[in-house]
This record gives sequence, structure tokens and C-alpha cells, in this order.
Amino acid sequence: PTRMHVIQVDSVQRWMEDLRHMTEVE
Amino acid sequence: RPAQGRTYGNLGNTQYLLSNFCNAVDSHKMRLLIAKEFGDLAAERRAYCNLGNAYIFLGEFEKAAEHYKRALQLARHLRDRAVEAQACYSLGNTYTLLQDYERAIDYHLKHLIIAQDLGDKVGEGRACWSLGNAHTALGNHDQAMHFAERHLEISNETGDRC
Repeated sequence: PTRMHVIQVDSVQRWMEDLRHMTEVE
Repeated sequence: RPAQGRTYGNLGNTQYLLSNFCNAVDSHKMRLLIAKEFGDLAAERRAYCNLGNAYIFLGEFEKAAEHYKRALQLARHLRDRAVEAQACYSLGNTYTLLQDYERAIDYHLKHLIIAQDLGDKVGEGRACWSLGNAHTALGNHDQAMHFAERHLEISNETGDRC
């Protein structure tokens, strides 16, 4: 991956970390 | 039947938290089916969102985007601005994963506007961070700088050292 790709991913990675614990509860 | 719907939803969520994403998809599809039988739009919206999340971890980003779009339509129909913002944020990140930065910017801007309307500083900071990265990827360095500076301001305001 290019440096730009690495930079681009950091905000997405943070989102995915949060997403892993996030569920829409019944 | 309504209890079956709720149970499929709970089961899907548990499978998701255990990282069993294929099983989570199966359960949430059942939850969606039952929500549709009863015209339960809030449950339908939750199922689309949960399905989108599971497809992200299965690496099926196109499918995730389609499900988040249905969740967004329903959030608008139900007039739930916070949930609408969340769907836009998810779509912005999904299109970034798909390297479609123009679409990512569209959705992150929609998220930004709602976060500002709702006074959600954390959301606003996340939107600016995401917008800075998407503009960097497109080589729009002036725009990237603008959003990076705004992200820094908001992080200072909220005391977010990270």
C-alpha cells in the first residue's frame, strides 16, 4: 500500500474498531 | 411471530459480537423478513443496518453499501436525524473502502451537516477527519488542509488527545 493508502485508512480503521462492538438492539 | 423476529435480531447480534458474520447475516435476514411481514419500519431499519455492518466484516463492501442505503432511506422516512447521520457516516466509510472517494465525500458532508445541526462535536470531528483523508486521496490538498485544521480545532475543544 502507498503512504496515501495508509493515511486514508486510519479514520476508516477507527470506524471499524467501533463497528465491531456496535449492534442495533431489539 | 413478532417474538420470533425479535429473537432473530438478538441472535444475529450475538453471532455478530462473536465474529460469526455469516451466521449473523442469516439471522438478520430472517429478522428483516419478519419486520417486513408486520410493516415494522424501525425493525426493518435496524436489520438493514446490522446487515450492512456484518457485510463490512465479510469484505462485501458493495452489499454493505446497498444495505446502508436502505437503512438511510428508512431513517429519513422515520425522521430520525441521529440515525440518518450514522447511516451517512457508514456509507462514507464504505465508499472509502471501495476507493470511491467522490461518493465518500458526498456522504461524509451529509454526516457533517447533521452532526453540526445536532451539536454533535464527536460526530463533527469524525466527519472532518474522514473528509480530510478522502480529499488527500484525491489530491485536493487545500480541502484536505481545511478539514484537518477543523478536525484539530474540534479535537482540542473536546479534549481528544488521540
